[in-house]
Amino acid sequence: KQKQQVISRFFAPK
Amino acid sequence: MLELRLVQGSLLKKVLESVKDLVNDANFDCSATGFSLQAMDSSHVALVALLLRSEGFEHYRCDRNLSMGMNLNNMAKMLKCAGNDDIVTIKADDGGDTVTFMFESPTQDKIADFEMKLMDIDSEHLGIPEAEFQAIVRMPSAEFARICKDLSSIGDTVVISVTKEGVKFSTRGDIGTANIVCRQNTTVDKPEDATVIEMQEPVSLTFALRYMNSFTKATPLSNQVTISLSSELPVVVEYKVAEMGYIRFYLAPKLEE
Repeated sequence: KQKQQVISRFFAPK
Repeated sequence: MLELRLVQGSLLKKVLESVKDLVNDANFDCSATGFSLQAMDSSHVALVALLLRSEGFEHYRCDRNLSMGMNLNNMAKMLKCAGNDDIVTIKADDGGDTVTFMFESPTQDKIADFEMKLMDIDSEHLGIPEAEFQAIVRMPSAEFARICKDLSSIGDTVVISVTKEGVKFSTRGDIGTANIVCRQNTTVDKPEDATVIEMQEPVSLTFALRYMNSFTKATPLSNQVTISLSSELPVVVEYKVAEMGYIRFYLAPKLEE
C-alpha cells in the first residue's frame, strides 16, 4: 500500500 | 503599467498548453526579474514554477510588481488564437481588472487584441529551498514522454531508480510489470539526443504516472528534460523555455506504508 504525500510536507509557505 | 512583448509568441502558447490541465487558476507575477507563476494542482500533490526572464522579452515594461489572477484554461483559449509565428504582447494597467493579449503577424498585416477578465486568487507562495540532489538525469524529452505514456498503460505508478547502471523506470499493474532502463549515452550526433546521468548516490522513488504524464505536455518546449531526484524530496521535472527561463514541475513521492 502506498500513500501519496502532498507538497506542503516538503515546502513551507514563504 | 505592464507591457511585455514576446517575439516568439509560440513559447507562451506552449507554456499554457503544458499547465492548463494541471492548474485551474493561478497568479502570474510580474516584476523586474521577469514573468513568473507558482501554483499547485487542486490536490496539492504537484507544484509548477514558471519563470520567463525579463531579458528574454523584446520589450519589458513593468512599473511596479503586479500579480494577475488568471484562469489558465481561458488564457490558453485566448493564446490559441495567436498564430505560431505571431508576436505576443501582454498588457495590463496597474489596479485594472483585465489583461490584454495582442497578437501581431510577422508581416504586421494582422493585429488582434483579446481582453481577458482577471480574477482574485488567494494563493500563498511556497519557499523552495536549493537542494543537493542525489541524482540528476538529463534525457531527450520525447523519450521521457514516451516512457511515461507506455508505462501508464500498464500501471498507475512509476518507480524511478538511478544506479550506476543507469536510470530505470518500472511499473506494475494487473496485467503484469514493465521495466525500462536508459543508460548514459553521450556519443550522439546531436546534443539533444544525449542521456546524461549524474549520480551522487543511488536513489529510488515512486510517483503517480498521472502527474508525470501531465508534465510531459511541456515536451514541445524543449528537446531535453532534466529529472532531479533525492530521497525524501519531490522530484523536479524541468523543461527549459528557449534561452529565457524554465518550467519546473515538482511532484511529491508516494510513501510505502
